[in-house]
Amino acid sequence: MNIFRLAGDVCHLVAIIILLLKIWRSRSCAGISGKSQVLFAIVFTTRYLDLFTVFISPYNTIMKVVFLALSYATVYLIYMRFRNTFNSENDSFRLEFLLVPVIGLSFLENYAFTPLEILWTFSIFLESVAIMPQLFMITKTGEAESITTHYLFFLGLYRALYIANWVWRYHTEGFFDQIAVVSGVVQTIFYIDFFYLYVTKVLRGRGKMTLP
Amino acid sequence: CHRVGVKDEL
Repeated sequence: MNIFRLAGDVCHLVAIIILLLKIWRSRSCAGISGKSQVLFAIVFTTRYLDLFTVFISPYNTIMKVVFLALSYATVYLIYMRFRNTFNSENDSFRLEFLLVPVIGLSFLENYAFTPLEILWTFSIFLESVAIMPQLFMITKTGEAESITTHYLFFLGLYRALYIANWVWRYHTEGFFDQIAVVSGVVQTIFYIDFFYLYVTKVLRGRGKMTLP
Repeated sequence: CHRVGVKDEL
């Protein structure tokens, strides 16, 4: 554990809580991609199956359970509790375009050809593209509420901090997880364009982010 | 140095 890892996990948690609170307080999930949230729930479910096979630390176990619970709570709010506010016409990203290549790649490139390792690899690859339906939705509608942009900012910050964590671990422990690092870098690239818009539009302006 | 089955990151 190092400061980058810890800060990254905290940002991840903050992002998820921001989204959950936004939906809960406004009683609305307008502007939120339910598909992205379902993908994140699948990511946590397939990655944290090792809760049943290995014990790493109390921190590790607690965080995994919290991430799982919060991601399912988010999906529940979007598709059940506040489904009448869910804008499904704009959440039209075709999931098969993500799932088919990700499933294929996780069978081709993994650390061991066992169900748990393939599912872990699948979750790593899927996480790297899971935000695409949300970014697609913002591009399609041309705007995002500022609270949604704060959510995306913390998610992107979490990814950037994980890269710092890997640089740190490589130099201090010689640790290098090529699957996590390559897909982590790819994932962070998706946020760079958004970061630029966030700084120039949301932080310097007020209210909604509108695309040029 | 990757250990199969033990992933300490989240």
